[in-house]
Amino acid sequence: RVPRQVKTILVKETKPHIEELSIRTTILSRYAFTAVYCAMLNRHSAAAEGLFQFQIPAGAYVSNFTMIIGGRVYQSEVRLKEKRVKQGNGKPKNKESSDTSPEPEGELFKMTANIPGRNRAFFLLMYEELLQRRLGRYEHVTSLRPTQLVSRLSLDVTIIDHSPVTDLEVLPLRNGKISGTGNSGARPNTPKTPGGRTKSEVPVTTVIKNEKTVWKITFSPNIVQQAKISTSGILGDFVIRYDVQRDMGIGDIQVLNGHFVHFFAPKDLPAVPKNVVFVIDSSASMLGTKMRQTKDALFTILKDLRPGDNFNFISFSNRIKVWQPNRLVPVTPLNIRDAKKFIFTLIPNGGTNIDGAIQSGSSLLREYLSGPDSSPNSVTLIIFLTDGRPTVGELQSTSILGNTRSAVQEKFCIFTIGMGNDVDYRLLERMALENCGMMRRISEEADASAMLKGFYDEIGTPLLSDIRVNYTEDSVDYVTQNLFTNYFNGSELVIAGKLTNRSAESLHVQVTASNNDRNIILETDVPLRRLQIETEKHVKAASAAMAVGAKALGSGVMQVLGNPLSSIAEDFVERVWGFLSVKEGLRSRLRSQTSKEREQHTQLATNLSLNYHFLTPLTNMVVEKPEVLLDGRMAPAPTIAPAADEAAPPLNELPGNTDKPQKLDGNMRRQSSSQSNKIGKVERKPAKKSFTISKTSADGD
Amino acid sequence: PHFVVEFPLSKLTVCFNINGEPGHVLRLVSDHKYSGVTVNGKLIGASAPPGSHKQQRTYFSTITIVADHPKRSYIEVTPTKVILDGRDRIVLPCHSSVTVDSGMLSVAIVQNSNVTVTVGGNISFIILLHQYKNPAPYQRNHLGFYIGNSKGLSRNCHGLLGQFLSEEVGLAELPAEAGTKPSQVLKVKNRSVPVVRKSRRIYSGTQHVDCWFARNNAAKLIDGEYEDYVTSHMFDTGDGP
Repeated sequence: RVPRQVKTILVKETKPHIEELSIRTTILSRYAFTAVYCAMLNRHSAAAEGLFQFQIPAGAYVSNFTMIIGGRVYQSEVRLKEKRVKQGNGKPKNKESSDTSPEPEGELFKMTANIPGRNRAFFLLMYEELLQRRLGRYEHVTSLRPTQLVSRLSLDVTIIDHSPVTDLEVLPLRNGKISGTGNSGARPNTPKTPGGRTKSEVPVTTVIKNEKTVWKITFSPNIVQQAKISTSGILGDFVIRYDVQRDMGIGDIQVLNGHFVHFFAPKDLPAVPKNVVFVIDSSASMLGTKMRQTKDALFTILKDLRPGDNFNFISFSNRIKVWQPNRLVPVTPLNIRDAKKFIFTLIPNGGTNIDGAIQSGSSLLREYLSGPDSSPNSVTLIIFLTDGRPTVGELQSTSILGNTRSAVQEKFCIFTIGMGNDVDYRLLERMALENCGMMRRISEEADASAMLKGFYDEIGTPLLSDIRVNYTEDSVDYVTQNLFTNYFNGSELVIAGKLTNRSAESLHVQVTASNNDRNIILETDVPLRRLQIETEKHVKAASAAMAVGAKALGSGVMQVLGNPLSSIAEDFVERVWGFLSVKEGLRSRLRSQTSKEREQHTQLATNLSLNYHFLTPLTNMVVEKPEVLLDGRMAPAPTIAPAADEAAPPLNELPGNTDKPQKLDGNMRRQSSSQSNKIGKVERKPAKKSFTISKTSADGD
Repeated sequence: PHFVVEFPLSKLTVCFNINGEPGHVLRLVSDHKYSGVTVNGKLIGASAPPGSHKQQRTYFSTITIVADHPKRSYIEVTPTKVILDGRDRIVLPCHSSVTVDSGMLSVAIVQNSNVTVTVGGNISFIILLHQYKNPAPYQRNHLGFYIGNSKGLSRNCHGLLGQFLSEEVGLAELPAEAGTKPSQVLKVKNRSVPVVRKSRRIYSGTQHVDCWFARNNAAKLIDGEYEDYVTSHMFDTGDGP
């Protein structure tokens, strides 16, 4: 029975009512495909504007958007961003200036459309993302914020993995403000769900384990249950965390249709000691909560430093204060106590001298590394935190970046954290990217203490350094990043590429890395055919799950579109490669020093975005909007199909919707080849060595 | 397990069996005081004897190597993984090829085939990984231990294999008694050990070696009795008997 209060809310609702919101996600070997289906009813006789909005994860790319209004299909097209189109465009709202700014934490996909009187509109949005392993878990977040009570709301997540899934957790709905989507690094202190059932107040989550490698999670609160959580339709984030079994081997390699993806996350390795300098903003704007939370986090971080680590602190405002001048100190109880005193006495005032702070930190580390106390195989890093733009000393971002590069001399990495809204995130991201680090943002309202500690936890335990992943010479092409400065505990390195010879029996994979004073070489011959068969098996399972999901999604839409998810799954390894290549292209573009270099990276990332229909900072999603007459009826449309042929694509644009892999243009081929040349190729086949040894032995049969 | 000892100077190969008991840890190489290297092997039994007339076989389930220099390291090899324990611990699976090299100590796994442990450049041991796809009841996944390079081991090295590394042996023929063939004896450390001619397969059965076989758990061939080589635990480095 629907309570009277809920009925009243529904009756009072003037905007078109969401009859159904179904979200189906299939996570196939950590690559997540999500389809969001929304059916909206305009009860009134006059036309009304329907708003479809959906929060997509920060790392995801939208790959399709389709509307059906008044029986007509309006399908989106991904185009070059520079190309202005008069018709409606469905770009995510936050992406308007994202060409120059780094990815925000989450993006709101928004589309408004006029729905004729007493008519329905159907929206279908699809996005894809490669789940990143952080703190030993993959986290999948679905935003459930339809902004109104929904008659039929359902979320289905199917996890199909090559390796057995472990430690699956479904967290209670993360309510409140739109929070980070896994970028936070903070882990809410929530209990593991006993028996696979969430401890959320809403008793509607079920976790069903079908078989060893297939898990299905469903969440479908009815309208009354939704009203109990929130009458405004802001339910929160539905978060699933899990990991997969792994060991110290070469990792997990998947092969499909001439592409491969290699997940490398070894365990059972000892931590490498680190030399770390914390560079902390103590300018006036840090006053209050920010400084208190920063101090809390630093106190906790101090406890987590390991005996082999060396550290120092720098605070900066107008003045730069170095806790232990000219040296790094080892982790001893006395040093920890003194460091706590230093942190305790930090008082925010003055401006923000970012350049000076980085120079001081770099000079400390350079001197330490050239001294007798440093271990050649330890990992050295700066953790830099600020809440503002540079206001003292060097103010120009380009100069700061140049000075930083000169100071760092590729001897250590810089990890940057920005707090709040007044940060030059582009500066921080470039600073991190150019110096083998990462950047994190802490939003104004977030719990900075937990997020700062979470970020430290991610990078606090380096396990390997100078990691190099090589594949048999001439067997692979267009390999994504295969050299990594560090591998941190709980993370994962992912490499993808194309196989030049699809019929090859095996691929030799070699990983070389350093762990403290040891060099480690991992190598194996990967049986390509067997892996292809295994991956196909998983794809079949995924396609079946997607077919069930598609059936549940609104048959009208699927009749029109076929089952797009299923076809995506069939090429998922290629899509992982495309996804990673686009990300890499965008990162390289941000890092580029010259306009020519930037142009090359832009071209590469754009071509790939267009090829795989990814809505990225370089592309627009264009969709024709229906015209509705004043009397509420649809205007007669000149064409039924989407306006794909309105304009000929520019010469450098790849055709969009092709099933087969596109031939890459000359630029990319040159670039990838040069990249391939840079990476060492394996020629040696280790196989089973024949060795000359003495017969002196003790053996069995 | 079957033991084979090669005496290069004497150009003789001697072999013997020591069956032991499941759970026993046998000291194979013991040079703790000098080169700092000790090798022990733990026995397991098969779940059934190969035939009604034969006794239950034992195999090496784990080989442990303790190396003292430059710092003490413990290496534990099983058919599925290698645990490298020094200041910290690394667990390496045997199903992929892995090399861990820290200068004085190196461990190299060739996937599902063998593990080579090199200490200081002039001591190396090869451990073969015997894995059965469809084992019979009397078969167990087990290990074979081979000495690759013993130049770095001292003349005082001991253990079931180690004691022979610097020894010379000789072969003598005992005159035949009436109605019997002449018998052979091995002269080792002033002891005479009756031996017979046998053939052994080594290196996972890929090669044959003709050897002089000493019966009764190598009685008289080895110093003391085989029970003297049973140690209290896997990482025991006590000197030989």
